[in-house]
Amino acid sequence: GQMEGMVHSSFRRLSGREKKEMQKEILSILGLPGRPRPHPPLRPPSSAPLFMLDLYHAVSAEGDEGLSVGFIPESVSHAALPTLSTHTPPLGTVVSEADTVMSFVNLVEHERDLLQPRPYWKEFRFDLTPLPQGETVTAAEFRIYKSLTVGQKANRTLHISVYEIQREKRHREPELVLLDMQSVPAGQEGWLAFDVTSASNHWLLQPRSNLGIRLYVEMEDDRSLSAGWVGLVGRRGPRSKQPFMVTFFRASQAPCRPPR
Amino acid sequence: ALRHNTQRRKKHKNDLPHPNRPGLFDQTPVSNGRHACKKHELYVSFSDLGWKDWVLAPPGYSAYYCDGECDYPLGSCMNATNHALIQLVVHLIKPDEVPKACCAPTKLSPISVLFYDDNNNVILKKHRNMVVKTCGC
Repeated sequence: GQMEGMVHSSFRRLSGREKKEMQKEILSILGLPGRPRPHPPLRPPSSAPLFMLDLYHAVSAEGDEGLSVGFIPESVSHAALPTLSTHTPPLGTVVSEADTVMSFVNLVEHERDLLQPRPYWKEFRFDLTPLPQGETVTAAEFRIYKSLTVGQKANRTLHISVYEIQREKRHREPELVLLDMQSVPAGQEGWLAFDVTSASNHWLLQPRSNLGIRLYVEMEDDRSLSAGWVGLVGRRGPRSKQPFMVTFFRASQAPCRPPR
Repeated sequence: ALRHNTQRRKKHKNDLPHPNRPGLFDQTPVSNGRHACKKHELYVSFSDLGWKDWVLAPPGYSAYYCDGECDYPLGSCMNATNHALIQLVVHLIKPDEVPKACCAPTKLSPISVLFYDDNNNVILKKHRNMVVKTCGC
């Protein structure tokens, strides 16, 4: 108690300049850019914060317990683990080894007009330009939520494929490259995760080539379906179920602290 | 070159900033009338800094810091272990001139920060070997 009293008596209020310097120091140590200044108009909210919060808790638990996590713990199943996914990459190792994880808000959502001839498709686009310096992409996922829709036959299988749009042509179909495909039961709901690592690497090397990704849904008999009909949630869906992209980065070399 | 900072020699225990409590090693013996470095704990609260609206997690973090005479302070690209090793080596050569280092971390833990950027993207930044959990003083 005596010690505490002595400590209190020596405490002084920091000046405005000292406060700023102290805050600058903390930002510098943690590698934070400072308070964000959102570009108006504000982008629509997405479900990414929930996913990232789950990921943060998983990573923190790993650090606290000193465990080597080879899989994503059960605690992150809410958003991080796709309940429908049939062949997602083993993200546990990717998460453990990542130095930075970034979620990207979906900026553009184009859809084939239902009055136009099939096949139906939906396009998404993400701005990957604010990237961490000196880090390389180890994995990237496009995550979209599939909800239940009325009238769907639960025993039917849906084939959902995601393509990178490589080149757009006037009045013609663009060049597409298949990134990932999944077959899921029509009667289930949950997160779907598609591996888009190769596209993100391509976009990082050539940012101008980022034309987004295109999603197709087909039945077993190759009949094309609209993403909305099968319950794939888009930008108009609830906040906690918005599609987003998550990218995992690893530092190329040990970061060097600037002299202070 | 060795620094002989006479101002810091006059430091007393009550110079500790509130609310950080004295560390376990505050009773480190004085070498040649000089205060060897001491370990204290500091809590950085993101709420107190007014950053809660853009730093999603954690609410803050605690870390150790040294207070005392470090003849080889941390510089660019020198980590705490290297710093402590150098000071310890010089202490062994010149025990009367250079105090024993007391800030050699034996266990460093990672810290992760979750925050928003200008584009409403969410970033999880992981710092490996960031927080000193165990000190090998």
